[in-house]
Amino acid sequence: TVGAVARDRSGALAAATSTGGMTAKRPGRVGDSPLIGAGTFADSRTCAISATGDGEAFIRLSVAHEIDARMRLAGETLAQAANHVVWVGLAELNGSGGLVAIDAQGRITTPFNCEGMYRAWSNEAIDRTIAIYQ
Amino acid sequence: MGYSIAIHGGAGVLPACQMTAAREAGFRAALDRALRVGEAVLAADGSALDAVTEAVCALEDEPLFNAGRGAVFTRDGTHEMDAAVMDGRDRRAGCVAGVLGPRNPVRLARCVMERTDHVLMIGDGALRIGREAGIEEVSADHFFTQERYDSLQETLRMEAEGTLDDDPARRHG
Repeated sequence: TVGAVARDRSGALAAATSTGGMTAKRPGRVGDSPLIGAGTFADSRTCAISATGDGEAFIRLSVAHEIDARMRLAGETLAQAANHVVWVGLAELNGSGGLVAIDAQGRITTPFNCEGMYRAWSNEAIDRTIAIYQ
Repeated sequence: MGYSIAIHGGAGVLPACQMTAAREAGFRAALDRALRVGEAVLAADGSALDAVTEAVCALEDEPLFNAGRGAVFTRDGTHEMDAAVMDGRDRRAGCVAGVLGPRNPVRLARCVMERTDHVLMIGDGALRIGREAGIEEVSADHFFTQERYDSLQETLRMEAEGTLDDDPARRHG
């Protein structure tokens, strides 16, 4: 699975995700990537999310929208909300994976609960990072 | 007010002890290429929507990642790809599932968002939207990679032998 989240100079957010699914998946199986609120979500008032991992767990937890909801309703920061969902919510469902997320101020977080996640981010090309493991 | 962008190429990574320096360098270079594509859009005052679309297209074109050209195989030896895009300005969204044909499935998802009243489309109906929009289609051969094919065969063999493990690097490509 691959994905991207961005905030442009006007302050708008967007998210996109694309995947081939799981190796040897049953034909017809659909994961979380194309399900809005599970693997992909964007609202410029709160956050944009693109996820990767065990799709069924991400769907059951509505991972992306859960992060948005925790920010709107509980006043959590993006990092607090995303870390809780990845480390507590997904763990309760035995789901592994992670996500990239960005908030309305352009803050980025990339939590994952597995060995690693191929990821990269840039803030005006000043803070520019490429990472795989913790 | 500056721009920010983050991308990912999946969580199915090899354990650090199994990752060779050459392979890691390949992944880092591919991530760098895709990130530069998104940065270029944003640096030219482009929209976040265009930035994520183009960055994901770049990732789909990289055979190292499980999407587009590097997509894993179904158990029938075929490809079925899913993609989505969402615009945070107005919560418009477009998604496709189970498609094979478009070189960049995310472009098909964006067509669904921009050319229909719907959010999620599947199969031939989704493909028709892309053809009407003139997005690039490629043959199934485009999505064949030996590494993914070998991974499918290994998975099917392990299933038959009852030795299938839970290795996320294999499952998620």
